[in-house]
Amino acid sequence: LNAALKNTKVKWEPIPIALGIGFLGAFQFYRVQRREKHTQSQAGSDTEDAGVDQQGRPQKRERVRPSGPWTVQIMSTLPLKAMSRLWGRFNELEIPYYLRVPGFKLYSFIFGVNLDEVSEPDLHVYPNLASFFYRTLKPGARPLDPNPNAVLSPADGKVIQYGTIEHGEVEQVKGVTYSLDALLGSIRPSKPALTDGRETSDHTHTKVGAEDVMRADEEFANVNGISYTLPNLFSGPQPKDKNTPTEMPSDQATSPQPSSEAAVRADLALSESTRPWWAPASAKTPTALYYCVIYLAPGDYHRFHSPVSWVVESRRHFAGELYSVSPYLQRTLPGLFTLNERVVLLGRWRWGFFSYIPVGATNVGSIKVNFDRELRTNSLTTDTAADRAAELARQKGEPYSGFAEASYANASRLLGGHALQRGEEMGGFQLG
Amino acid sequence: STIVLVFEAPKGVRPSLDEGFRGAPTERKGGFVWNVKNGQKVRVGEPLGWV
Repeated sequence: LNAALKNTKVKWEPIPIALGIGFLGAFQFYRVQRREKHTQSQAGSDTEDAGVDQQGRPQKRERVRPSGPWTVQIMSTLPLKAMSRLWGRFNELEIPYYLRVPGFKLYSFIFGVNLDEVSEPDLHVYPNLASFFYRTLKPGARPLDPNPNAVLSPADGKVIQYGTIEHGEVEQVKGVTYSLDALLGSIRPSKPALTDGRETSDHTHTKVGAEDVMRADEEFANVNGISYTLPNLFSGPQPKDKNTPTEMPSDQATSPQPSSEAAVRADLALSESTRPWWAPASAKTPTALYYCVIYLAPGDYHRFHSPVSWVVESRRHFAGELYSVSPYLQRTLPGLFTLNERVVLLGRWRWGFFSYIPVGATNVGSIKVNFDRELRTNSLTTDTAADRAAELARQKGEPYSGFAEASYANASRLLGGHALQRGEEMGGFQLG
Repeated sequence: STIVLVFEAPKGVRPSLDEGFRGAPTERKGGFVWNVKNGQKVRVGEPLGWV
């Protein structure tokens, strides 16, 4: 090698500049053509709504180009999902036996993994980085706070943002907000035809009635061998009446002097019809919506747990992009969590509405939910399913909601969903 | 990877002066109280807050 380096003759030649200019010209031409095509498809349609074409049919899913600094612009041009899948495949390659321990120790040193709390002391057992990344911990390594009224941390990580939600907007960073509808989906929880946990794109958009989501008069339930006291789970204030296709009768709305009872009814009806489906609606105990964002660094334990005892009623899978969710990008890319692929778990707890949203990233695009074996994230099948859902909506002439929804109503008929205990492992993030 | 929690919890009630409350008029008692700060490291099972 030394001789080759010393004796090889190095000959410098100028890069063919014309070739470079030609390539840039062709690329620019392609961009202009594409932009013009896009402009033509949108021109001359004043009636066009978000994602709806001239015939009133929703358009196909299109990749959203976010605004932001040049780093974000460059990132938006990359095939992030393909890179994420490639990264996942790469990390599933088996590491030679004798390189495993030094390799994992080096990884632990770089990313600050505490090897003392890993359940498997022999690191040879992990055949690749993917399995080490999805490691389990020793029993008792994460004791739960004894206070039953505590909302526990669902994962190891760093608190990025927390607070209350005002007017349906979540503050990502100072002055940058995104709407809760964009994060969770804007349609009321539906009752899909497939209720056995299978993903369905055929939204019925049925409004769920109060009796469908809870039966607080029941005293005890036994699900998966765990006893729950329903009043403890559900004693919180509940929405008054969720069977609300509450259209105001025109006579009440316009009557100059309605009776007091009618006026109260009209008030309630109006507030119900204008209230977003996730907003608090309790009169007895005033409630508010709170949010918390927890970022998991590469060296953290990547399984997530239930913060409280609650019942998951449905799951919405948004097959979005896979931008990095590092604190830097969270500061610079507005609405990051509404762009990325995520699984929205919706349900109820003691005090009302509860949702849990694992958001994927480029290096950890695969979200696993233990009680939902049908869920597939960051896969070509998912993308195809999302395209199929968009196509189905287009054929039906309905707007595409942007997510595939499944109901857990059949998991427990008594509870109307899948019950989770505080601290129970729910799933995790896997590499790629 | 990131986890976002969005949940409904009691807001707390504004105590009346009749009850002998001497705090600030905007202060609320009861309700959900955060136990974390921005940038704080947390681990599974630690309390984010209490009702």
